[in-house]
Amino acid sequence: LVEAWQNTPTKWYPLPVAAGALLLIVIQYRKRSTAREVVVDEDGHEVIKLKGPWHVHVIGALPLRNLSRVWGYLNSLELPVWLRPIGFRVYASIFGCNLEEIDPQDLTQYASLGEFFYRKLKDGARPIADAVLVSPADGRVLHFGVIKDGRIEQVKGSTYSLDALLGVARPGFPAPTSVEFPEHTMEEVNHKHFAEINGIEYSLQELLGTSTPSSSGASTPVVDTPAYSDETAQTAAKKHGERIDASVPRDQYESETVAEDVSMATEVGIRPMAARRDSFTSVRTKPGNNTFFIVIYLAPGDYHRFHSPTAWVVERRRHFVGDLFSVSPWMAKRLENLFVLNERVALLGRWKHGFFSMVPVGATNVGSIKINFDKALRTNVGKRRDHPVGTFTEAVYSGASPILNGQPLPKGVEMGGFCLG
Amino acid sequence: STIVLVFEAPHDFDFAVSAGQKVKVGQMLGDV
Repeated sequence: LVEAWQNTPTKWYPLPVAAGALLLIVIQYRKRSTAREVVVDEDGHEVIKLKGPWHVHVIGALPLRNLSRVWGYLNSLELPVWLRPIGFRVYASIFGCNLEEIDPQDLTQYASLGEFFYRKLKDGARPIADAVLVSPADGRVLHFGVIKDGRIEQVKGSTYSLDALLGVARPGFPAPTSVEFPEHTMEEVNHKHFAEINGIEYSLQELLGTSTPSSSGASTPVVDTPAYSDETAQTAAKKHGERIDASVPRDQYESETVAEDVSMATEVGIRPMAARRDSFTSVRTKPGNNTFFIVIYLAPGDYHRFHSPTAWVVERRRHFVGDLFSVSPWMAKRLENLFVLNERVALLGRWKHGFFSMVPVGATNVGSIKINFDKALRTNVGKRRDHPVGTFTEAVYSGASPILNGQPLPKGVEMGGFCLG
Repeated sequence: STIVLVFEAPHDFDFAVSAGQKVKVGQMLGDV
């Protein structure tokens, strides 16, 4: 072996790079033909497919999901303790992370890059503005506007379909119905009106912001009593600028008539409801309203947990198995339909003005999307034969709060986040 | 990663941000 190693002459041959690119395009072409079988729409609906310049097709031929999973695996490997402060400081300087606001601040406590990536922030690091809509995440606004004819502008000259993004108006759904809600009968509301978020119990008033000083004007003192003496609850409440009416023991809540809560919910425009019979088949806006959109891009160095942008009720979620192209502004400019091709979780619900949805979209380096109140959700897991790319699985959250038939979320509460891989 | 918000609001809803602007969690995006 030594002899062979030392004396064998080394000859260099140029590898034809074009051959490599050609191979990738052939792979992409085969993949596209099979993809067409899966997502072709018999009723002539728009077919969502990979469109863009040639290098986008080359990228499309790469095994992005596998790359993402390998990336996730590598980032879950535990780093030696001595390497952590150095490594994370280098990462922070490259991607511009602010290490002053992270919690815990001791970098040795993050066992892997994946853990550091999913870091928390200190209490109070993100005050919640007194506005109906606040940013759910740290990031950069890519674009925003009014949705016309069911299409969202991705970049100038390129749009994608709202229906495809949210999975509504698809063949097999019942005929479109409006998003109106049936009235509630009183005995149905005599359910337990508590909801629990991240281990903190909220009354309906707190959830819908009717008891926060900013909206009701009433200042509710925070008093540490046995009912709410839970340290975490107090800290979390302070962190989000919400005030828990700790002066009222929990059992007293139970004894109050829930009808008052119903009127409270009605006051902020969210009506309690029984289980919905229609299945979010169409998004229709009331007269005098518009449907708006805003797209926020999170850069690799940004804080990657996302929070509730307003007081709303999530009724269901649709997990779209998809590809994992990069969602950087560079790629968003070049790949049409990027946000409907990628793996994403569409959270559908309502707020006081009507329909409300929030769609975290995964990317190659962050294919795993976590929703705190949805333990069953798994994204970026192997190729599931029964869920080809472009289809979705749906779950409803009616159990979280029977009176609201969904998971109520106050403004600013942490909802989940993006993980590496 | 990216987050897309799609929501219904009165037509006089105003965005308080501009394209390309950096935002933080809890920062005002718009108001009625």
